[in-house]
Amino acid sequence: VAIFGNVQQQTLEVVYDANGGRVGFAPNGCS
Amino acid sequence: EAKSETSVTIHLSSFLPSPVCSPSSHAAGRKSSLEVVHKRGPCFRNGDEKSSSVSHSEILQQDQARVDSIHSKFAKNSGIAGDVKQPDAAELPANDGSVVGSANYIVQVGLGTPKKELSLVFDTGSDLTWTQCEPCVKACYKQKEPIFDPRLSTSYSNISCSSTLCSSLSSATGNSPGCESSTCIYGIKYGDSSISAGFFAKETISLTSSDVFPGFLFGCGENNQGLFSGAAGLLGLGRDPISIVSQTASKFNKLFSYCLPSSSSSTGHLTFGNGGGISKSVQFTPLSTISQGTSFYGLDITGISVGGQTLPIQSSVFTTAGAIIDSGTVITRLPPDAYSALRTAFRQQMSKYPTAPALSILDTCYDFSNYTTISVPEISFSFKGGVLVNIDETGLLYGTSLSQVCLAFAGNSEASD
Repeated sequence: VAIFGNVQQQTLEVVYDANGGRVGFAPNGCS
Repeated sequence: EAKSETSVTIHLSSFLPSPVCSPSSHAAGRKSSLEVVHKRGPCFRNGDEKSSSVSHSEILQQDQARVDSIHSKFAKNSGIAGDVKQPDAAELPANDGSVVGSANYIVQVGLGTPKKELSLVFDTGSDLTWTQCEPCVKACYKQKEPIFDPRLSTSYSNISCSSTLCSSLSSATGNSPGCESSTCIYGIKYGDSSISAGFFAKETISLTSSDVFPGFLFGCGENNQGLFSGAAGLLGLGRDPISIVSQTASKFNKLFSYCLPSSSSSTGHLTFGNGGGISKSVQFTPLSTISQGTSFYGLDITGISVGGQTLPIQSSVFTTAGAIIDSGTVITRLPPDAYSALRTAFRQQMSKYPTAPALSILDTCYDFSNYTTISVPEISFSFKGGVLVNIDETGLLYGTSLSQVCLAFAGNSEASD
């Protein structure tokens, strides 16, 4: 598998919605 | 940093992390939210003095051990003979599905009654939550806070061997549970040969003062050895029923989010539930379940662009083996053909800068010693459902010093990885 690692996830808002069957991304999640 | 549509200007003075912690107030302002810190940065003062001397090369080697472990799990479960070396067997069978290695980010939770604060590595790539426990019958490493002592908690209880809960360990750890004096024993070995073993138990866990969960199943480790850098243990955020995500589903509905900080000297957040509202700018891609690794969060990458140009990569390159997202893997790994195209485009657009030797798994490196600012092509990922994610400038490069700064991506060795 390819792996989307944590260096590339920096500053993104990463949303895991396991029951909803989806993963979300938004910019500037730490600010 | 100034940003155009196709490139990012990075001031190199901001590339090297500050020795001073600059915390964000983001976590404090959200419901059910924990502060995230980097385990090697000034925001986490750990009890392991050696951790500060870990080199970037060692971090990348640990990262590769983690990736090898993930790949070997998929190869094993799909019946394909993987060419990945299994970790040396020590006292436990290798569990190639749960890997800690280089996992970098830490949150603090409360455990027991009265509550004891513990700093745990958080990891979406594994399931079992565990912490070191007194009396450390065989081994404990040094950690930031005092080691948890179940004898001092009124809410602790062991799980019996005959309980169905005990047998649930097999899927979460990859190892069959043991039994000692009718008490269930867990054992887990990670991709870098780190291990934890001890009592499988129930305890009250407090994520925040208002998010308290009695009867939380966790590992109370009496034999703990490895590269945990002062963290008290691990918070498993995978998809297995034993993960904290599943165990708190009645309140949080298996929804959580995080932001990893832009440097080791700043902080982010890990938020359970919607935290009072998910950002309206979130774009969602479907979660795919990879049959060989149901604990992992699967994604479908559909394309990559560099400097505003979509790379010529056939869709089959991404669909052959699929993809996962993992908070514990440092460097994104791509199928060989995808990485080759990314590297070629990046090198073309960076051709004015002097190159530097490779750094472990990173083969595209530059010497920026004589620069104060650099211009780097923007890199974007497309995911199924039309989701476009621009990688932040902090996620494009990784380096030891300004004389060796590298493209922060790597290729898998096989297209089927």
